[in-house]
Amino acid sequence: PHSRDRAVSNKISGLLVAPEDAISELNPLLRLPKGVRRGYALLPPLLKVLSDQGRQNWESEAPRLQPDSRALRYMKRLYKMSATKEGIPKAHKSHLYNTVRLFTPCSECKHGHRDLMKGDLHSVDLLFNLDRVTALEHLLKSVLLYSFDVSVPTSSLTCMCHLSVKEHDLSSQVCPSISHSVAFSLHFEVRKRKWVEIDVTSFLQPLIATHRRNIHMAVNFTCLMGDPQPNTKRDNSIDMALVPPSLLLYLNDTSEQAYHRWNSLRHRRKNPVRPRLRNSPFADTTDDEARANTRSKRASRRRR
Amino acid sequence: DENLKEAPATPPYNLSEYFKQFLFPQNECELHSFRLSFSQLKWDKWIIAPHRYSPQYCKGDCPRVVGHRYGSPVHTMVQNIIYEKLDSSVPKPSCVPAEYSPLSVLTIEPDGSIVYKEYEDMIATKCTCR
Repeated sequence: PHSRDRAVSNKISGLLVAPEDAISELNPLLRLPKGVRRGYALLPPLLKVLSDQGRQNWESEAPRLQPDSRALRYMKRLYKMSATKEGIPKAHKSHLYNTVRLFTPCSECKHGHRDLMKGDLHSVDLLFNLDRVTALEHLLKSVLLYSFDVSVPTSSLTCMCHLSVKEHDLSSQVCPSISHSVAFSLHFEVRKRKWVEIDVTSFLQPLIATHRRNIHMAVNFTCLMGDPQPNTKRDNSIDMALVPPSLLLYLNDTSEQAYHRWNSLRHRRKNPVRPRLRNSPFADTTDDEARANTRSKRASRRRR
Repeated sequence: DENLKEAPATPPYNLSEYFKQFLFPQNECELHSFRLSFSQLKWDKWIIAPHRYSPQYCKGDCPRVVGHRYGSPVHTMVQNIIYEKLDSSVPKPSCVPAEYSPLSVLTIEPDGSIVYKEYEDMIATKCTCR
């Protein structure tokens, strides 16, 4: 941090902002335990803006790259499915993830000088930069997310996909070599569905587990309208490769700030929910508990 | 008893008002609603959802005998006794949150990626005295 107001903000919110070199100057009572200090970079954005960097952002916010509108639409939908209107994670979720990251490819190039005819398989290079994934976020699932144009005049699609990960040979930055690849086909109904998620967890797990910052892959994705049949006409093909996919990572953030669903479930089993105070919008007392609570309050008032 | 001997014998101005404060304590420790909009903080450019955030807060006086109602540990009552009888520089117990709810947040990262994350202990749901 190189804020002009460093001294002021340090004074005001020393607990959150003390840079490492200034920690020894702080009153011992204000020094954070080592574990917390290590986690400073991982503080949620709501707390981070209270720090030096956040104060800078408030005054002159650094422009952020705007995400793809389709990607934004998908994540908003995911948010609605995952949280209430008040923003509380829904209780019925059974999965273990507490973080979902969506990356759009930072660059793509199309191989080859062949004419782009329908039905031709051609490769699209995708480069995903995963710098935002922290060391404490563990991968649970990774997905390639394709969006469909709903005006596609068909009720079903059969797609053939060839996916390969490219490793950059140190001796030659120009020509990446293919480290491993997978090919598969899938058939699905279109209906109102606008998105198709292709699970590539086992394919990308080895790369993400080793904290690879950049993933370079080539995707050949060609779809034919209708059910899979021999001698399918080329005229039935849809060029999926023109719509670059996003990469979705479902993660379990093990940092202290993240919500650990399994922990709260274990806590609830040990400590049954007690009646909440009245006027709480989150009160979930049953009628019996509410009556018991009221009786208890009347009794305590009488005693006083 | 010592205080009664020292204090002048002046009756309260209104006995019913005097007793009411024991029957219906004013400003007792409880959860209060507070809602903020991220646009107020100019954070709405990078926090996509939720649009509003209700962290709530605890405020109020803690009774001398907290007991079962607030789920306070015994130490709270001990600290009250220390404050009243031994050393008034030792602070009285305070009304603070005891339980919290998590919050889901959807944000845009500096590199343009989007992240959905669930954060722990973001909304106060119950108060205690300690």
